[in-house]
This record gives sequence, structure tokens and C-alpha cells, in this order.
Amino acid sequence: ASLNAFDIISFSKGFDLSGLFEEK
Amino acid sequence: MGCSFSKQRQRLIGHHKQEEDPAAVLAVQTCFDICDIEALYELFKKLSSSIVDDGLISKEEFQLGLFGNSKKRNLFADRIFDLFDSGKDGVIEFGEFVRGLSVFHPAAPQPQKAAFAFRLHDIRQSGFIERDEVREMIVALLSESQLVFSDDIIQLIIDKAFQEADLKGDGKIDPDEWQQFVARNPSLLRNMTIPHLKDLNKEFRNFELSPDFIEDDIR
Repeated sequence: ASLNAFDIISFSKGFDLSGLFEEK
Repeated sequence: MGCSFSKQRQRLIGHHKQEEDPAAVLAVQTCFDICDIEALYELFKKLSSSIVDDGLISKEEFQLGLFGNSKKRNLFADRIFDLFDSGKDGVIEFGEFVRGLSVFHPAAPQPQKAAFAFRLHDIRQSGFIERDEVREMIVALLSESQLVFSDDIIQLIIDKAFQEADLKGDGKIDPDEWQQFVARNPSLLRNMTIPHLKDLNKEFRNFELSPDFIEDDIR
């Protein structure tokens, strides 16, 4: 099935809070 | 390792009833146990002191923690920050931080994750996800990814989303429609679960005791 708008939006890095747990 | 903080803390506030213990209250309200909350406090201290050591996470500190860059603005990170900041005072306090992260715990129920995701997408807080909000998010994502889609393609993928999610056909997605939509498409909640939250004490083994701060901060 092709992607819909919400699939695409869910790939934003801003949604991915795992960055808070990684050493910078 | 483990809950040395709790033991010391219980001695320090031993005159308090257990139900008044702020960490215990947070443990009741969230998916975390007291040891997890102590470990989260270490992360909170690190984030909240990364620019100004004031025990509060500013938006710049949140961006620094998330992207390694305090200046990197992002629509979605802004939305998450605003939802964590339930007191709407422009900063995230420790209790807000723990309650916000709890939604991202692997054990948090899917409807709770879906409800949070709904609020993230409801940019203007109208109680609905509307077409112009979806367009704004798509444009932000494309800009973030340095991708270019024509207006026709953007319109097509928005149409497809509303075709699938807007069951009533009124041009907007309400919370019930959203819950049904994500139940059919669970991959949309892929970022609503952070595996790190399952085993926090392994992530943050070395933490120091600061009981007065944690109590003041939660209250």
C-alpha cells in the first residue's frame, strides 16, 4: 500500500525522543 | 546500584506519609517505578543544566538534548515540548517530564499513545486534525528531510490520508476517527514507544542524591 500523509509525518526526527537518551 | 536514593530519601523525609512522597506519587501516575523515576531524574538534571543550571528544561535545552543543537527548531519537537509543558509556562519541570515520557513507555496503552499523537497533530488545538495542519506537517517534514514534493503529490497524499481516516467525511479527523485509524495502522505510532524507557537503571547507573531538589521540583 502507498504511504499516506501520516506515515510520512511519522518519520520526522522531531518525533523521535530516543535522541534524549543518547550521548551527544 | 538501584534504589539507594530511595532509602536515603526515605530517611530524610521519614516523617512524611508514604502517599506524600513525590516520587511515589509519580510512580502511581505513570508507567515508571520509583527506581525508574530516580534514573529519569539523572537524565532530567543533565538536560535541565545543559545551558542554564536552573532545574527546568527550556526549549533550547530540549532541542540540545534531542538534536545536539540548541538552535535546531523542528515543528514536531516544538509540539512535543508544548505537550510536555502542561503548566504552559515555557519550561518543563521534573513532574511534567516524567508524566510526558510515561506515554512513550513500552507498557503504556496504545489508546493513550494514540491520544497523545492526536494532540501532537492537532497543531491549533481545535479538537480536530484538519487538512491545513496536515499540509503544514508535511511541508515541515519535507523541509527537514530536504525532499521536494510537488503540490499535486502533497495534495494526493493528504487526500489519501483523509480518505482512510475521515470516516464521517466532514473534512476533519476527530479523536474517535483517529483512534480507529491508528488501530488499523499501528506503524503510525512507531515513535510513540522508546525502548530505552524499559530498562532505565541500566541506562543511568551512576546517579547522585539530591532529595531536596527532586521534592521541590515535583511540587
